[in-house]
Amino acid sequence: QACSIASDVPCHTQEHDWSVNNQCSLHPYKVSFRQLGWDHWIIAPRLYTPNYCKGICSRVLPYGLNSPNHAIIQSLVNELVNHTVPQPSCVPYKFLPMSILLVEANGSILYKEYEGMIAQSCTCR
Amino acid sequence: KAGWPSITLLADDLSLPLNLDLAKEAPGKGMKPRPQGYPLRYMLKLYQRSADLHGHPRENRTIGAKMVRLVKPSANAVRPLRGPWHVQTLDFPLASNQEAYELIRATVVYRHQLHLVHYHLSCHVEPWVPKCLTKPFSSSEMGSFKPPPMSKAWTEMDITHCVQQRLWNRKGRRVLRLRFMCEQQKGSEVLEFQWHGMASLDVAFLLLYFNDTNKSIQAKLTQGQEELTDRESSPLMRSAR
Repeated sequence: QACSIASDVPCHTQEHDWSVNNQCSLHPYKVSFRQLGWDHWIIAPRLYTPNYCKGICSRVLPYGLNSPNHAIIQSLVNELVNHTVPQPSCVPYKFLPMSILLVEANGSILYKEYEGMIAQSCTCR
Repeated sequence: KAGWPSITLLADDLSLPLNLDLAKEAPGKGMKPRPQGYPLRYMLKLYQRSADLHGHPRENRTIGAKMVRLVKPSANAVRPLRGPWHVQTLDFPLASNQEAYELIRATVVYRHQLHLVHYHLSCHVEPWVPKCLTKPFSSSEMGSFKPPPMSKAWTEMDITHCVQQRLWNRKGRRVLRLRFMCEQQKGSEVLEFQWHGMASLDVAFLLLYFNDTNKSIQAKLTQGQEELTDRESSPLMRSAR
């Protein structure tokens, strides 16, 4: 933890609490294929839950985020050395596949399992 | 879709991940009308057995493939009546080979009973290709694969061997031609049967099952690297160095 490594970084401030509450995490999100403009060729499912990752990759990177060492160092560089170096980004880490039933342009019907369609967890990197 | 040019361009790059072809497959709004009838019901059943309401693939799915394409005949020609026989020729266009996918099974689903007003016909299909091996669908030979339950009037025939050996590796336009043959049921009088409207009926469709080869290519690459490493570390190679 940055505050325990660098003594001049306070551990308990309002800013700290805000960043803890807004830490990088997975947010459930549903969208319909109609909204995406794909309802004329996707038969099933009707709803798609891609989810998304949002939040701050603060100097304290929680263990569960599976961040690489590089992210921890970049976070420290941003906080302690150079603010122009950005904080690590909050991005999807694990994904789930999704089965889609669709109509092809020639009228064929296609069942297909697509990899990497649903965000299952997030990471800072 | 007009709003996707950049993604469509990206999808043409074969080095990009497989899932980008989702954008590539998106047809324009001016596509053919949505399929209806039994072919659509069949694929919906197949989907329901393979994925839940949210589209998550079921762990116990028995489809045995990552992709299933239902192909409807592009053209059908009706032959003149010959006694009690009614013959229809069906052409199924086979899309171009995609290297990322391997054809693992091909079946034809057809109506073996046709109940029309005043007529009851029993039907079967025959491949146009000579000496082409076909067999009635046998689930015992398919391992864990189980097709969705079918309506009584429909049946399924395995033509994997026929498609793989005779057609699949051909270059250029590939069309699978099948004869759909119906006979008036025995005991009934041979009547002047009109095929009006028959051509538009759903009488048969083709199912092509694929698995993606990306994982197998990756496995081969890894295996190749391991073999190379093994060879390099062998005493023979060391002495040669």
